[in-house]
Amino acid sequence: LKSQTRIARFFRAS
Amino acid sequence: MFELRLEQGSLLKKVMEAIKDLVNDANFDCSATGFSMQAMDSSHVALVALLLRSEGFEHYRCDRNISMGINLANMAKILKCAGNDDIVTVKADDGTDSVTFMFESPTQDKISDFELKLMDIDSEHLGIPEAEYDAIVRMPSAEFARICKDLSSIGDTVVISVTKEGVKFSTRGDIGTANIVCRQNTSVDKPEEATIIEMKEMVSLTFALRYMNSFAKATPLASQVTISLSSDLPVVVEYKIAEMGYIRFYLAPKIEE
Repeated sequence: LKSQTRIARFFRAS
Repeated sequence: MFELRLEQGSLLKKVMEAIKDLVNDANFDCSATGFSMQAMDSSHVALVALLLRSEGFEHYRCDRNISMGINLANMAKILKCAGNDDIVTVKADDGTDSVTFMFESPTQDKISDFELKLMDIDSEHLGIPEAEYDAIVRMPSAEFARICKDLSSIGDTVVISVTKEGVKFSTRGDIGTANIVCRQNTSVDKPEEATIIEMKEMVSLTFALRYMNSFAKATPLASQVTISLSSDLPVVVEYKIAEMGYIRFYLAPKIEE
């Protein structure tokens, strides 16, 4: 089963 | 002082319709470069980035960079009051807590203005790294919208796979499964109907369909959509805005943990 990731996992706060 | 004038006011209407259901509140940044916005949806799964370059406006003045916090549903309500052929002017004075939208009919016989209160929005600005994508698919935006709509009647998630054969959109649900394959198609006279697939590596990623359907609300902005995919990275769904910029939707994939 796949679970939903969040954007912050890939793009960090700048 | 900040002021922009756009003869094709319908463009702003379409931009708002494309993002108002995905994002609640956002900071619109005005600088010499242009009018831009970056915001996440409330679940922090998707990110929208909008850019309208200053050169694309008939008039653009920005004395100093400002950031305007706006509730998108309210801005959409105001822009709905503009006629499709209206010329739109947006202006904000330094130090005020509101922004004014002015709509002029093409014949100048009706002029309306609406003042919208600004709000303080504490939003995180994310850095989007430059990425080399494994596969880039360019296809008619209406076709992409149709596929997302059709698949969402069967399942909740879509697997997008790019191979030498083409791009495959698949779903499964209680009633069964669905697979839609689009092959590269460059031999059309009309470039807006082309499907072009640039593939460096085969890639297969899983996404929530409800976000894809939300992105597809940008379809009236562009005849083509570009879908950029890399393993274990957010997909980028991009609609170019005629001569002015773009609206890009980033969606985090579903991953086996």
